[in-house]
Amino acid sequence: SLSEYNYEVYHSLEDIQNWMHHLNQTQPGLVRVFSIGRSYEGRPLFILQLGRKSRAYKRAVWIDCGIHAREWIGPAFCQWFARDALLTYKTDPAMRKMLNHLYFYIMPVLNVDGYHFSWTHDRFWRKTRSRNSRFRCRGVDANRNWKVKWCDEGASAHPCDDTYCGPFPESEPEVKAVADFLRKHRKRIRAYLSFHAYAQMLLYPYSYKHATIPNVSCVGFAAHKAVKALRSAHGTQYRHGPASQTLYVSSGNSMDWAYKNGIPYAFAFELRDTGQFGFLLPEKLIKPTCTETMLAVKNITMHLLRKCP
Amino acid sequence: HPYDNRYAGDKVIRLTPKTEEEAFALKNIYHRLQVDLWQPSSISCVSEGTVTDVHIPQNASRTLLAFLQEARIQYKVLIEDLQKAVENEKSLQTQRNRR
Repeated sequence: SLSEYNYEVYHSLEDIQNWMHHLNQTQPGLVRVFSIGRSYEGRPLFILQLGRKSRAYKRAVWIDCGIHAREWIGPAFCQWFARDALLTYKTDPAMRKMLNHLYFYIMPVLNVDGYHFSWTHDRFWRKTRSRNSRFRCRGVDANRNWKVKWCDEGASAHPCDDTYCGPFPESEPEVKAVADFLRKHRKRIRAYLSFHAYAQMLLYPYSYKHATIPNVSCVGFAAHKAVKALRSAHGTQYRHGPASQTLYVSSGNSMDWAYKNGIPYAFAFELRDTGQFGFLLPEKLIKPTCTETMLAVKNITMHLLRKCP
Repeated sequence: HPYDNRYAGDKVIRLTPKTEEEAFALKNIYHRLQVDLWQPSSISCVSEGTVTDVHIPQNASRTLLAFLQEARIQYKVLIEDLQKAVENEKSLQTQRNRR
């Protein structure tokens, strides 16, 4: 049952997929699980659609976690979000409004092959697991493989580098599957949220260049309020701002691509911490990390529903 | 031991180059030692003032630390033993269940 699954531990890919199927069977009014394709190694790419089912046109929010395999707190948050949404649908007016008016498309693990590899072989693996015919090195950085200033600054053309952009944009089946889905539903999807670790930041476009987005007053204000809401939980400080200034320049990433493709609110979260544990955030910190992040995500979503001033 | 104890003796250290010369030197040695960069994600992003977190394997840590001391580049050890940190990531209950 929803309450028996332990959301305060890290789960294997198999666990996560079983959990998704369980939700699909037990929450038919609010959950639909479907696949958007297969990974390089043939694993299904599952999406959780959360929201009250309706034939009427509904806008949507896309959330993905686990683009980078070693950032385990991301998938943990995606699972937490689904749990919180379902548990509080009846008791929290804000959540009820969100799920009634919107769909959330949640992809708990985008880079399924890499995530599995980080569980079984190399805890610090980052990339996908695709093979390269000319080099012994495997994998492409799934956050450098999108068609937006692809393979420019902040990405590498060498297959052995951790920021390898790939042989061509959307070469990775995982990236292509998500890009195809977002293209298909572009008019309905109003927000794109991607979860990474670690740095404690809330970022918005652009990442590939030092320039200001046209709707910065709206997006920047949403980020400011979200970070303030996050801080209200446990006092955790997050920085916010355009990714190119706040973090570093990187081309070919999903957030910039989503924005360029017409999704007006595009954010990337860099979750806890700031280096004490890095990618190895202890399980006992999953709960505080996720509860504070929930506040930020709900804040952004409510902002979206109210429309920007 | 998880991951066959492969991270025993590995460290994660933090360096913030104070000058472009230091940044250049760090980039060279990162390339040479083929370090696992935790942040930033790319060696090309390392410049003056960039906080860099580097995972160095046990067999390379002596070389890197000697270089840093010789170049008088300040560093801080974030994780002294990565294998221990990997094991501590999971709660005692999870470890018990795994066993």
